[in-house]
Amino acid sequence: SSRTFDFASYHTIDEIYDWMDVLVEDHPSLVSKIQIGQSYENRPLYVLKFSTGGRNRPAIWLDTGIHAREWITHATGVWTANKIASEYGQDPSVTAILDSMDIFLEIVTNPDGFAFTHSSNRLWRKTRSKYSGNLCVGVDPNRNWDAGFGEAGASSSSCSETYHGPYANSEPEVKSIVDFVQSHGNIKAFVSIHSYSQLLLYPYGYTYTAVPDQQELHEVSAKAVAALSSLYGTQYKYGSIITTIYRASGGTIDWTYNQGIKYSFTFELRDTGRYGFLLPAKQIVPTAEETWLALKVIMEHARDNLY
Amino acid sequence: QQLFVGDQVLRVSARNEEQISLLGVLGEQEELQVDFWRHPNSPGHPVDLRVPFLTLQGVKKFLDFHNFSYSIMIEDVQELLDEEKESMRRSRRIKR
Repeated sequence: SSRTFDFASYHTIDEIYDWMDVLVEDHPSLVSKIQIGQSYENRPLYVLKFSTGGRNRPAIWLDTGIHAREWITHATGVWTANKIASEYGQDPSVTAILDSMDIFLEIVTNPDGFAFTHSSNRLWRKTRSKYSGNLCVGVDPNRNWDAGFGEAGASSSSCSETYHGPYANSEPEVKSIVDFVQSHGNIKAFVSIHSYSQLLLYPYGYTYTAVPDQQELHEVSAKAVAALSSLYGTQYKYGSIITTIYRASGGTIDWTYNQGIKYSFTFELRDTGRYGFLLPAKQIVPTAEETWLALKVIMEHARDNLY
Repeated sequence: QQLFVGDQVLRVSARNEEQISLLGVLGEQEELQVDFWRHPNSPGHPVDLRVPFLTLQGVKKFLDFHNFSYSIMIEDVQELLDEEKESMRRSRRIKR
């Protein structure tokens, strides 16, 4: 059951998908599971929907695991889903968010890659798509969005970890989200969660041009990072992608921002520089707990500043 | 299943833009199979590279030749992967 699930351990895709069903069973009036598409290898792309009713309410999107080897993000996604469900009706802030907005959470955003990390190569990052003429398998799904696609900050070599793919949205894992976001039409905040290096970033990654809402996004980031650090003292930096980390074209939140989703952010969760993508399982819950504080700041800000 | 026995993760510090470019050159040498865990950004920011055991000497030689300062962040990647696997196995056993 969702009560006996071990949140302090890493899990396979089957275990996570099974647990999602249990979460839905435990909170039938709040949580539902929707399928937004299928991966390249035909795995279902599931999104948890947290909703207290109403049609096409303004919504918050969260995703974890678009880079397969970043296991701490899937684990954080599972913990976060449980937190949202269990805090509704208990925590006034979460209750107020869900009384006016829906939350969508995709925990395994790159299921083929994730399954591959369990079966064959723990350090796999990309999707598992194959294109004729390509020497290597897989596309970096965080370089495959239609925002500066194919420009500097992504690789045209299929063997590179940052290969952008043959064309924007070539990856069904990306296209499914694009279709969902566009058909929903009322998503107000979009948070894509990665690891590691302890950053909270906002657009852009493909250009040095500052976004029109830079000041507000910077202020929200400062507040979110302060909340995150208050729990365990974890140090985060924040800023635009291109000025804080590196130039990256075709990235998720550049596209979402350009679609009109003002509160577009991406996280790089822990590590402190000891373990990288191999963060020990005992750090899952502390990581998720501190991330939750920052997420709440962003969600509350979106709720209080609907546009 | 791919094993990572003897692979190391090196934390490299680039002092200037020239060294950032050199790390880019290192990444482009496909035969070295360097996997950037944290990419070169700006001087002073740490860069983490996973280097396969077979090319470790060559990469370290490159870093030494160009006067990079670096430390070993993960001594043996496979050891950590084994620990991770064991931890998952233990968790499943307890659950049952």
